[in-house]
Amino acid sequence: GTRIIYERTFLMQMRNSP
Amino acid sequence: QTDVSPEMLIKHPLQNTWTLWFFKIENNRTWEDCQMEIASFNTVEDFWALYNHIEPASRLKVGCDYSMFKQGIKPMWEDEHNCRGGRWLINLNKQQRATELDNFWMEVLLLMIGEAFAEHSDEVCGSVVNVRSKGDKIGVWTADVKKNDSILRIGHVLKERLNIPRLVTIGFQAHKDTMVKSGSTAKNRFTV
Repeated sequence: GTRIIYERTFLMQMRNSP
Repeated sequence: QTDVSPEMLIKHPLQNTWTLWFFKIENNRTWEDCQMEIASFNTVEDFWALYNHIEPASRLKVGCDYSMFKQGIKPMWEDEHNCRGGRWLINLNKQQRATELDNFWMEVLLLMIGEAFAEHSDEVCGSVVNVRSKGDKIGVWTADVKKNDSILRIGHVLKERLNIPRLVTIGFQAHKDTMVKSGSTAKNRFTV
């Protein structure tokens, strides 16, 4: 099946998004 | 009617739902009752909302833990999902509470919610950070000690992401061994 993978850089960008 | 891109509307779903636990010893309660479930989440946005809201591990009282496990798995050896497994153990020295602990813990959480171990991520149960006077510990718990390939892959990714120097080894201990041995002096089944 598919797996939802998030790179560290993306996760860090999301840290302070509203 | 301005069209807003879905990117702005939909939260980013995680592969798994995760639960954050907090452990603090209270003498009139059993060990298990001292494990308090704080919150569960299954999106990137909700992870950060929780993470940004709580005390960093380095500021917890000595003797406390944070744990983050897949929903339905309790942060204890006895849990059905943990009992056949083990943990990669990262021991920090006393100075590293101020310099590394919070970074290491956040990186471990990001590795887990981001499924950074690819297909081996299915072997991951959760992680624990123990704040202790004799030195803090971070453990990454996996489900089955017999899954050598997955365990070794998880260990390598962990070491790389935390920039642990090549010459410093981390060990993997089976919970069964840790249970009978006092503390983390159980033998290592694997090292990387």
